[in-house]
Amino acid sequence: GIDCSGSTRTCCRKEFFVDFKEIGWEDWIIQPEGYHMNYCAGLCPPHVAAVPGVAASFHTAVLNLIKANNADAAADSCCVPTQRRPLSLLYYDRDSNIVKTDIPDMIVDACGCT
Amino acid sequence: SPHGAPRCPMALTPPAQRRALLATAQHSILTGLHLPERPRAPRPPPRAALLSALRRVQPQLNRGVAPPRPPNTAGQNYEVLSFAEAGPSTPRSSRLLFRFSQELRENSEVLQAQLHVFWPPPGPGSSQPVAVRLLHGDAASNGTALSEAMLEVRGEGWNALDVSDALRSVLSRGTERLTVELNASRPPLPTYGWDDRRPFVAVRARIGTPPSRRRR
Repeated sequence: GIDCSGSTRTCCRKEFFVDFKEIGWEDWIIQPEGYHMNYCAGLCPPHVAAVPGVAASFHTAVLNLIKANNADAAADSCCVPTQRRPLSLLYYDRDSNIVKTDIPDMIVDACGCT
Repeated sequence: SPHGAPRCPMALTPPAQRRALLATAQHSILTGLHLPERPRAPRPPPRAALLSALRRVQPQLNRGVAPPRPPNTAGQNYEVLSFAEAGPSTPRSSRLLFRFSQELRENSEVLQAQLHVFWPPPGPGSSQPVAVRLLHGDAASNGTALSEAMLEVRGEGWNALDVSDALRSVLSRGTERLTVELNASRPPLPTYGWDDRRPFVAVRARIGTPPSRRRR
């Protein structure tokens, strides 16, 4: 996956940080101070679309050939998260107990075309 | 999207996009925590009690080592620290009240629960057994104990007692309250205030497999 820069138009990862103070949640979330959510944006032209994580091979060549000859299939390709990791939170529940948990698949680490 | 437009989502103006992303972030966190809404007006324990409890359950914090990065597993585990409220007490007997969350009762399976109690220095060279009764809810004085155990207190320091079965029993009866009664053979019992020696229960739980669902 690639990170978005000013000139990137193809599928990339955009960084997006949610500061818990900005949304008024700092009174119940002890750690961390914010959430590096991130998200995916950009175009997925037919030659980029592939099964994420599959290296160039006979199979990807066949898939690209099918997509090149099938406009509908190419239009369905979306820029989506291909790698995520959990968000660790330490917070107060409504009974003021302290809870630590890891919410799976919350932070987008990489993006790719479907 | 309108007819004929690409089917991929996300085509908002920057301010609307930011609002949508913030709303998505809040919704994702609450959904991930299985909370219907954000907790309101928590009453945090004193910092000293919190640090003392965290050091007790995560000894690596004492060495300045960061906890290990969480593995990207399918399941979701919880660790809960519940601090005691002081209940009625006499020189020989003292009650500690714990209140757990509704989410723990409804959505989770308790893997382990340990009661941590700090004991002040006993008389020179002596130890003393402390009878611990675990009671359901805000139990009446003559309430039936869920279980009883003996805690052999030797010297000053923290003592731990496994209360997993008692907590599971409390939660399966539809309440989130557990009462712990300490009875000392040699009074007086220590008094617990809002300091770094406040008793607590440390719970490890797993989301999504409550006992009733597992049986079914």
